[in-house]
Amino acid sequence: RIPRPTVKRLSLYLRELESRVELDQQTISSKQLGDALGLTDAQVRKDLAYFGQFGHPGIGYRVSELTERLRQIFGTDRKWNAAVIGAGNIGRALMTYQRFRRKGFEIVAVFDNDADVIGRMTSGHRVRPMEDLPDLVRERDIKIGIVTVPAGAAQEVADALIDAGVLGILNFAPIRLDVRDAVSITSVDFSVSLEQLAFQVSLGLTG
Amino acid sequence: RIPRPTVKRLSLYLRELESRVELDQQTISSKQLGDALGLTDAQVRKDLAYFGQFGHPGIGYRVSELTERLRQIFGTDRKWNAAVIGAGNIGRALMTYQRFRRKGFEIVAVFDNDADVIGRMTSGHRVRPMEDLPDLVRERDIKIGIVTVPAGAAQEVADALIDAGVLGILNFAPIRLDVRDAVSITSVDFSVSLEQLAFQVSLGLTG
Ligand SMILES: NC(=O)c1ccc[n+]([C@@H]2O[C@H](COP(=O)([O-])OP(=O)(O)OC[C@H]3O[C@@H](n4cnc5c(N)ncnc54)[C@H](O)[C@@H]3O)[C@@H](O)[C@H]2O)c1
Ligand SMILES: NC(=O)c1ccc[n+]([C@@H]2O[C@H](COP(=O)([O-])OP(=O)(O)OC[C@H]3O[C@@H](n4cnc5c(N)ncnc54)[C@H](O)[C@@H]3O)[C@@H](O)[C@H]2O)c1
Repeated sequence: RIPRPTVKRLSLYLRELESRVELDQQTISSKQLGDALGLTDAQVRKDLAYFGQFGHPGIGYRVSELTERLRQIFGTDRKWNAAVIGAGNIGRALMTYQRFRRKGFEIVAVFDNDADVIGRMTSGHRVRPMEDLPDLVRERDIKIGIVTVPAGAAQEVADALIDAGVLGILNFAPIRLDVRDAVSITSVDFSVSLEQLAFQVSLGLTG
Repeated sequence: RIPRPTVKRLSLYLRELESRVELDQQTISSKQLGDALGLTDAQVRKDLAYFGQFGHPGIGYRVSELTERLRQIFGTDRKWNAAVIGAGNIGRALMTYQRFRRKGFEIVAVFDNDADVIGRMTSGHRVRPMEDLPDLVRERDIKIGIVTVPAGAAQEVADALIDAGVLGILNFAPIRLDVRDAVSITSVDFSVSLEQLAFQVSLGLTG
């Protein structure tokens, strides 16, 4: 539908636009965008036309409008193979979480280092030992590691994931992970929500 | 240790200070704080002395310093009994989550409406039917409801919790809940983290 070269350039446009957003730039012309990426203004207009009607006569493109649209396209067109590390309580729950799939995340493997857990079936997956991580990351094109091990094991697990070649880590352990720049990391922490709730309820109790 | 009337006033001080923080007020005198709450400046100084050394000669109190300290006391001194509604994957995982307890949240009951689930033991609790909710909220002084049912059931569960008398709801269902003003609500939503991660990884992939 959208030509492959255009899709490849999509992320370059998006990265460029994101930095313009940072600079608070309101509008941008196809020439400016082209110059920044070594493309002709004609190519830019041709590419962007695949994504929608964005050109404003005399203005060029509205930076935030275009950025928003490209983000949208970019997010939903991507499919990510993910692995869960730590087949415990929260790890097993996450394997059933449908919203992951709707966001394009497909859990294709689950790992653990506990002999009592390895080899068991959970949500249609057999739990694999950590030794199998590098091979499976390669074979199954795993890009995302979901870390659901205790805090004390989280850093070594993150290291193993990075060595195996993942590009992103979703961390559930309550500890700050040290990752190299090549890897993106996002943490999930309920305790902020809990503190907020405790605080609000406390204030409410006296009201 | 701290007199009961002082503890009761603690949240009034905190609420007043929070609005001063909002207004960017840097310092406040015991007289100002007293006037706002209908107390004498002497009472204010007496109360606050229980919480630490905060008075600065010629200044009064530093708003952010005092607020921070009261927030701390307020948060950690409180113990909240909580109920989990929805003994499914994430509900059962949460019942093992130690960090809840460290934040002062004690899960004292778990409920479900599925006959196959009711009566089972999970993490030391027997799953109760929804009919028992009002009685147990009262008997066990439950202040917080943790909602871990499917999106379609979340609002009716929230209603049941509010009717039963909880003061706060921690919502894991991916839907905005409509609650009355008397009830605080905080939502936990991983999909924001997922989108962020997908986006960062996408940008990284072209780098
Ligand atoms: N339980 C929850 O609801 C919840 C919620 C938010 C965050 N968390 C966090 O998620 C993590 C897991 O919590 P849980 O309740 O599922 O714990 P759990 O003990 O049930 O599961 C942890 C699993 O990790 C495995 N493991 C430990 N070290 C490992 C290693 N080096 N390599 C591979 N696997 C390893 C264990 O064998 C176990 O199966 C913790 O850091 C916890 O703080 C849990
Ligand atoms: N699984 C996860 O890791 C995860 C993560 C984040 C958010 N969530 C959200 O949490 C919710 C629960 O997810 P889950 O995977 O545990 O689902 P689940 O199907 O395993 O569990 C839901 C439970 O709720 C019970 N239930 C349904 N309607 C009820 C009602 N009216 N009253 C009382 N109990 C009722 C069911 O009988 C079931 O036991 C969903 O909204 C989901 O989107 C799940």
